[in-house]
Amino acid sequence: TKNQSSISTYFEKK
Amino acid sequence: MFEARLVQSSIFKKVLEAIKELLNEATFDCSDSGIQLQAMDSSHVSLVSLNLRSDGFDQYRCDRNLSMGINLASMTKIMKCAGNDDIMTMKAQDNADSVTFMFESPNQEKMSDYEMKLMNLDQEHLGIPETDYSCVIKLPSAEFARICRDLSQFGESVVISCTKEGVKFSAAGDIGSANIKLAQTANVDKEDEAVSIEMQEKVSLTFACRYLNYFTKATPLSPQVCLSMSAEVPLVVEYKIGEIGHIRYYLAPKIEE
Repeated sequence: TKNQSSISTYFEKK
Repeated sequence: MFEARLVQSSIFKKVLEAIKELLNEATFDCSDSGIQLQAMDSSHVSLVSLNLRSDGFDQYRCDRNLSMGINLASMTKIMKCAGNDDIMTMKAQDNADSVTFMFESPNQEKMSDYEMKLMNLDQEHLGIPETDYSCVIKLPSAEFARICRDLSQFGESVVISCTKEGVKFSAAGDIGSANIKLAQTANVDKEDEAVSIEMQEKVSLTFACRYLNYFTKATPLSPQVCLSMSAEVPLVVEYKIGEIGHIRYYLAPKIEE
């Protein structure tokens, strides 16, 4: 199975 | 004082259509350079980034940076009051708690204004680095919308695989499986109908159909859509907005546990 991760894990908070 | 005038209010209507199913509310950041919006959907799977440049407006003035927290359902109600050919002006005072939308009919015989309360939204901005993508695919936006719609009948996920030969969209589920292949167009008479692929390295990634379908609500904004992919990073789905800017959607890929 493939899981969906959050988009925020890919970009740094400003 | 903030004031932005757009002769074609239909552009703004289309922008709203392109974000209102993904977002309930959003902050419109107005500055000298234009209007920007960045927001994650409520489940934090995707990110919307909108950029409308000040030079794309017919008149634009922004003396001080202004962040307008807007409930998109309320804004939709107001934009429904504008005719497609109306001229639209958005206006707000510095530190205002409301924004005014003014609509003028093309012959200027009807003028209306609507004031909308602004919201205080907690917003967190994400830094999106400039990335060189392994594959950049440009295709007709209506074709992409059709593919996403068709494949969502088969399963929750779409696999997008890009090679030099072309791009393949696949889905599988209880009723069976589906594959749609698009080759790069050989002769391009009409640019809007072209499929073009720039590939450094082949990529295959899995994405949630539901979100791709939300993104295709932007189809009326542009005849072409651009998909950018690299292994293990979010997909970028970009629609140009005439001469004024763009809307980009970022979607995290589904990954093996």
